[in-house]
Amino acid sequence: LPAKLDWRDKAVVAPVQDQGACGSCWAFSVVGAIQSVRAIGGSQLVQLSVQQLIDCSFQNAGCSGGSPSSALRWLEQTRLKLATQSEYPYQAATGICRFFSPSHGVVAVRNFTAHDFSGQEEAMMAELLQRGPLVAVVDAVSWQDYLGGIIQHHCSSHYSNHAVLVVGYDTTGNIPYWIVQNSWGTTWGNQGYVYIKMGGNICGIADSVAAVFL
Amino acid sequence: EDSEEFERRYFYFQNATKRHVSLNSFSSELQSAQYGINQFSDLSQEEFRDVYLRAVFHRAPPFSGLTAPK
Repeated sequence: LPAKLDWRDKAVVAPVQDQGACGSCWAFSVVGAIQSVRAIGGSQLVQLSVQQLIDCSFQNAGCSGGSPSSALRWLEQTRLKLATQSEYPYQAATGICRFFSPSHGVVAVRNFTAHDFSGQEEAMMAELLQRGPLVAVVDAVSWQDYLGGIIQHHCSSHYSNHAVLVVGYDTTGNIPYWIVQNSWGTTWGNQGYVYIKMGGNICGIADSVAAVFL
Repeated sequence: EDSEEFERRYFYFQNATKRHVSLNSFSSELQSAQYGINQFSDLSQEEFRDVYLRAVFHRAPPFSGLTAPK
């Protein structure tokens, strides 16, 4: 495994988004992974519609919350091709699902995996390298006050409540850390990113990790 | 500034600054996380949880080796 991996360096990670006052982290994380995996496959990086997932993935509750696994299962089963962000823009509110013709859209999810990597973060590094950015569900209670730096304390792994996108890791310094894209805008954290110490399942970063196949 | 809403937000803000002192007491190394005032500082912890922490966690099976997709 390389000592450092950052998918942003390959220009396959879309800019940090701001979910606003809407509990749509689950949709941002899933769409973020799909965009990146598609770009890793050689296509141009295109921002896809988070709002489409919020409005149409009926097992989830739109801005009232949802599960990345449920969203991915729904995308896999329906083979829905996500529209672009520009044609189905984000509203920060749950709306009525807009239907397109089956051939319309950019990309569909073929399959996904979801695993618990706790105690196996080295395997998670390999998964990140092999599959591309990963969706993770973490405990983000202490992130209300986060400004930057590497989180090493005050972050339990028992009450996961927030979905994010793991885009890299860095083991070259004293404290190895995961590079995680959040969806609370660029004014939060490290220009919208949070760094989490590797190795101790800090914030539950390894508890539920999904990879996407297109 | 005399409104009930202002008083409540100010109270949450003061609570946040107390939390920051506690959270930063572990930040001994240069790279350690820093906690302080941001866009969420005038929310109560309950409000923050109710709006921003809405992901549903589904327990996943333990990883048992890299496999090819179905």
